[in-house]
Amino acid sequence: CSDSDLGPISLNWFEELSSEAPP
Amino acid sequence: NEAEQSTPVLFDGLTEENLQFVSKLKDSSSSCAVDVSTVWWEAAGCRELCVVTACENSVSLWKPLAPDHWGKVYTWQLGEIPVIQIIPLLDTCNLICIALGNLEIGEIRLLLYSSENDSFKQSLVKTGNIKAVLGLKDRRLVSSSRSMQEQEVEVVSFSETGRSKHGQTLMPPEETVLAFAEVEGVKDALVGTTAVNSIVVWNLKTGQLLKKMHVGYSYPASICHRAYSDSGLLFVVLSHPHAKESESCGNPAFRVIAFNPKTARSTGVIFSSLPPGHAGRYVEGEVKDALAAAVLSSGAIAVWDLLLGRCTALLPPGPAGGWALVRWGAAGAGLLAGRGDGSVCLYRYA
Repeated sequence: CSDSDLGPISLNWFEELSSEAPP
Repeated sequence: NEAEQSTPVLFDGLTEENLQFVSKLKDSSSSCAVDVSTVWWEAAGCRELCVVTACENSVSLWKPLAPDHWGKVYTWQLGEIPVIQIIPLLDTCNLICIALGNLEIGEIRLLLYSSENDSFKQSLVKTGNIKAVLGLKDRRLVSSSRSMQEQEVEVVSFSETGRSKHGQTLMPPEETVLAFAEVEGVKDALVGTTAVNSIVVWNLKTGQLLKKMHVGYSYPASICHRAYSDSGLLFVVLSHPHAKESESCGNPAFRVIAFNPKTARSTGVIFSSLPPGHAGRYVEGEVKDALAAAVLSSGAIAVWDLLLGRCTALLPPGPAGGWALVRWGAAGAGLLAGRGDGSVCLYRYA
């Protein structure tokens, strides 16, 4: 695997997933 | 004699000993060490890092008396249910958490000293069919438990005096959670590994289940030991008690995997395999920062530098018998290694 296989990376992954996930 | 019996074996031409025998604790009244840990303990205005040893039916607190010497302060006698493990509570003082049960955890108890009435006490925190438990920062404890069809993942908080405060429920995944790790670098993030080899991510503040990511089929029954976030990736340190030996990776004990939590894709970063030529398997172990230690089925203890992916020291079983458990002490206390005869040895790692 190379890093490109990991897909687009977000530094704010935790905040973004928290806003997307059901409460 | 003890030092001679337990001289670490070094690999790859290392020129200095990085694991040095310091001292030994032996509880004459106990026959088998179940677990060992360190705890901050304050008495008469003096705060010290103490050692906690657990046997099946008792837990003892040891304080440093003189360099390399330990004295038993108190022993809590437990009931008929055997002690299974000590659950370290980070950044706490005068609080020891233990899990009791037979094959699985059935009870979590808190052992403490009450200055109100100058006595050592114990209190029940939780009962149930508990599958996994971890002490978190800020005097909190997370556990997963099963009741019939449903799984409950709960966070319990303690006051400084050990009183249980409100519990918060986290959204459970379908599969059973078998281990937890707090995510360093992201406040309120928690990960867990499940019975079907997935990594799940929670928001501790809201209780949301944020993501489920599969580890892969090559390494069944992976257990998470540590997690940290860096540059938008979630790095998870896993142990692999059931991994198959391969030509490329040898016999892997620990593995660091980088996950992209946005896409759930992952890549292996580094393998830490059993020393070359060493027969046996990973039995149990612990990770602290970039160091991992494990008891191998040969009765030896191996230490790895996870950044190098290399075994840096090996403690052979010795004439007194094989090692049964290994833990990292808090605050640079080094390595705590327990034998089946109830003795615990402390080693300095530098």
